[in-house]
Amino acid sequence: DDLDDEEFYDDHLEAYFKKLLPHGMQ
Amino acid sequence: FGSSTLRSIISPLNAERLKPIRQKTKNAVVSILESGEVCMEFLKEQNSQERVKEVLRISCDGNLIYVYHPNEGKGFPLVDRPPSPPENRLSYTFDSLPEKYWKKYQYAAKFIKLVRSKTPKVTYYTRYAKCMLMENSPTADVEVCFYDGAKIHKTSDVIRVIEKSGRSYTLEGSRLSTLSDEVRSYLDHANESHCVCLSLESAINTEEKKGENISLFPITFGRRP
Repeated sequence: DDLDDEEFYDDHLEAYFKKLLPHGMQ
Repeated sequence: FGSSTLRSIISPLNAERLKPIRQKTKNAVVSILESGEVCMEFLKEQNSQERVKEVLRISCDGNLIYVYHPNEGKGFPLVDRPPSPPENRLSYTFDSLPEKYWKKYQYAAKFIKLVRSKTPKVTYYTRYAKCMLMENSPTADVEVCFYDGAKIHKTSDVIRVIEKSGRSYTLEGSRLSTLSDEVRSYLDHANESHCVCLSLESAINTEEKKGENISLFPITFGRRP
């Protein structure tokens, strides 16, 4: 289980973070 | 790890109020479920097919962990939700989790920490900016998005500035004295807004403790002028 080089960030995660913002305004 | 307990390395994760997500990385899928549980599926490739061979299912407060090996160890193909826990799952508390799972738990905790740092807890609209205090308290991140396009992102150890022109940089102690008056005024407003957010958070926390265990967060104050 090589977790050392795992990277979470990608477009899917970025889209999720954007949706968390109230009123869709960055 | 050279440490005797997992607790000496990290605190239990906390997925309270986080929105569901299912995020795939190279060797694993980490999910925040509707229930608030955090699920990690570890994958192995078999005949060109990714199969879920091991699952760690962690309670929302991080204190209860189920470990199971789906399909009696043979695994299941990766689908859009984690395999359900079987009756013969292994059950641990945070403090009794065997050391061989610590790294996996830390991996889940790292993901939850990242999501908390991006999830607004208190949103406060000022005359000039939207200020968001994130969920990763204590020392939560703050993002101050000015209506003119400038942005200031404060974490526990750095301040990142994006000027309205798009120019961006990280502030270090030595640079603070060389800032232009304009950038300094943005920073001053960000600091003031940050203080208001902390004060509002504290007041709502007090009210929340009097209530019936229902979280009053996330909460928004004001609106864009």
